[in-house]
Amino acid sequence: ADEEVAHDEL
Amino acid sequence: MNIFRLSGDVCHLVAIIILFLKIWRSKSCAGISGKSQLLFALVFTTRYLDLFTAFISIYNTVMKVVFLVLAYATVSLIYFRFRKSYDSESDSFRVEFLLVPVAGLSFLENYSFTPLEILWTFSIYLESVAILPQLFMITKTGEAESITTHYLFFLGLYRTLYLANWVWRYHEEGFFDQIAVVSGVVQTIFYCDFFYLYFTRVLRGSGKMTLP
Repeated sequence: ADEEVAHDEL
Repeated sequence: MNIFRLSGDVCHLVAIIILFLKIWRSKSCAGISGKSQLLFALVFTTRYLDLFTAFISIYNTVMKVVFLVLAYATVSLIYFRFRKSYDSESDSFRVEFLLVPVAGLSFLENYSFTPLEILWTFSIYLESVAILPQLFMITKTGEAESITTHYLFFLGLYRTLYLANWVWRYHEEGFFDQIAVVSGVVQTIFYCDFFYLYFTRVLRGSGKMTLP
């Protein structure tokens, strides 16, 4: 799936 | 946010500041791998492209900017301001042997096939091997100044704390980022050998770390 993945870690 | 991740980020910041100040104050980058610092600047650049598109928190945004600025400032010290002291002879690790597999893998194993996500994946895989030129340079020269070993210690501590952060987040939130965790474990393993030398030599007050 080409959904946007939210990465909350630096 | 949890104490492991926060202290991990602080250790990461401390490591970067230790290195920057060491080069700045000694006006020399002897013993420092410019290639590793270039790779770290590339890691931050490809990972923080969402700086303007995804707002997570003030802390997240500020830290990203600080890491980017310090990474490029360190690279510019090494390759421009103090380039005469850069030991390119010893900094001979073939980074293309890192970049090609990492780039290939980020196209094969990622969460979604979008430019931003592939670049993020690339940065995660690259970070796990970015320190290798520096570790290789130390084995090649057979020694490292103690300040350089403190830099590596705080980097290793940051990675170890992130492992604890992932255990905590899995336990508390059911959060599990497979790509980051697998890559992070590999990265931390690279520090084990260094940690052994650090605790047995540098902390014994022998100042320099000289390899057997």
